[in-house]
Amino acid sequence: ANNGKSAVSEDTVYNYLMEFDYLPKSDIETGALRTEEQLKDAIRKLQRFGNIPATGEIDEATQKLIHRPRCGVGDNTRTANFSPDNLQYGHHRMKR
Amino acid sequence: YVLQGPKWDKTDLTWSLVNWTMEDAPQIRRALTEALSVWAHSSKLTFREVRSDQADIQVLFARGDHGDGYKFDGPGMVLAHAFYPGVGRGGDAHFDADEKWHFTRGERGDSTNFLGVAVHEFGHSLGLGHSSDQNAIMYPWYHDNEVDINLPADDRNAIQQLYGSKDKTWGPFKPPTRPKTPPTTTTTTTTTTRRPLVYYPQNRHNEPYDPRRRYPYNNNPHQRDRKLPTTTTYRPRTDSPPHPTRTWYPPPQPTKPKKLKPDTCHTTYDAISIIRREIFIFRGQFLWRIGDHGLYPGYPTYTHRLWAELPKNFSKVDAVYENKDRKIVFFIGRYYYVFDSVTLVSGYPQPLTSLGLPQSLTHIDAAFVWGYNNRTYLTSGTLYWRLDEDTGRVELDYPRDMSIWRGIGYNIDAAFKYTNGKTYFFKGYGYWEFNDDLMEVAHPRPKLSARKWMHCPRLVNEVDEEQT
Repeated sequence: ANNGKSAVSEDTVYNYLMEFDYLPKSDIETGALRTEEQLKDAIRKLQRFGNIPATGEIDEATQKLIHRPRCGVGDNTRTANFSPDNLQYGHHRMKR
Repeated sequence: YVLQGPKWDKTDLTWSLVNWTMEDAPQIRRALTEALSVWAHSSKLTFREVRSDQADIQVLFARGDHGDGYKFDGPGMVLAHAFYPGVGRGGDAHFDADEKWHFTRGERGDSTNFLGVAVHEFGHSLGLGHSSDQNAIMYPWYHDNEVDINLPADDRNAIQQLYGSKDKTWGPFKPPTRPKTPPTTTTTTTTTTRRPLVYYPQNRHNEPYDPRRRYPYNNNPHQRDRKLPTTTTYRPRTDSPPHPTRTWYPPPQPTKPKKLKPDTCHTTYDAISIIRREIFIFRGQFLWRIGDHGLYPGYPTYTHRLWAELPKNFSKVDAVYENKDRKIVFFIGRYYYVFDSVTLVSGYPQPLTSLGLPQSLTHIDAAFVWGYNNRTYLTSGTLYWRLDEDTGRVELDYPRDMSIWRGIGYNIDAAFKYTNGKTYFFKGYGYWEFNDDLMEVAHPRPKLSARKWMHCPRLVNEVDEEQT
């Protein structure tokens, strides 16, 4: 639960992670629930990509990162997808 | 750095600015020219501005939902996006018109440096993905650095791996004794002052971008055909259901065919589904049946021969699927029919409204079980619904816009889940495989249905796209 200290809601973070390829986009339709550890893992990947400490928590640096203007193309961190079907590196996205 | 997807198969690329505001046009074109010259400086690439909707890289400004499935979000956050090399939208770069841009060097304040963003987006247009190197141009987050003609090492290595550097011949198949290709002259890099700017007719009034100009399977919501009336006045139905709920025996046989049988290797599909582990494809009053040993001989045949209790004069099956109780559900016009094998279940047909669908809905385009979650979806025009099989009604959060199924577009013909668990969408003579995790088509260009599903041979002069 959001205790009010965080400037970004968990929903915002969740949507951000889906939008930029840190969580499967299919979650947008399925509303799939992720375990705490899966979410932390996705946040860590975002933090590593953004060159901030990989705490797995929505800390201040992460909030700042999420608010930074950016390109709309996803970061395509394949390993962020938890479905085993997705570990096919031979497949390339043609475009976004 | 990350090389993403394909690269261009040529090094002389064309670009075109699609829309602009009159006062900014010269600055924008200058900035775009400069942005491209950054990539040209470190590679064999050359760029030429053209005034054509056939340019490799089309640049445009758009706001909000602009028809490509990737909405802009107003000022801040997402600034722009671009498409990786390819046909159609491939290579195109879109900038959020709601951003406060500045187009000249040295300008600061609360506005965003267009040149820096443009260099980044063109990186995508050329085949580069995002890099986690925060000094790289391809770092996804905006940094307000002055743009240097010399790329950071990460980006330079990436672009040279794709297109070679200016001072080297490239390509593994050139013999070492062969003389070097003369370096490309910079005079071909841009043509910004060669010709006066001519406005496209469609942009004289700064009209919105219309992707239909180039792509047959577009989904521009501003331009699409509105086949699904949403505001028309509902007239109470006075006709009776097209087929009474009674059992026919013997089944009525159509006496004279209204149309010739469709050509197996050259037809569109109205509906397709796996029924009892076999593929059934419907077109007009006919169907094909494909089992373990391929297409059954004698097909296409009349759909009535198998499901005699379908209405006598139906022109086509709109959609069909096998539900979790293994009942076969046909959608024809404003009604749906549930069959237990080939017997119409008592109480059917029922109107679409009994599923919770709106009165205004005239038909269903496709009904399919999505392999990702095994839930049932219905589509019509620009909208789709999720069906709760337990309540027999569509769920409350629906309808939603079809654009979430990225790359599919609107007004599809059919969809189904194949035995491999993947979902396929059909439109015209083509189909797309869907990537469930990325929520987008696995291949942006549709493939020919006849080749895959009917196993039709390739024509002599037909390009084999998969081999290519």
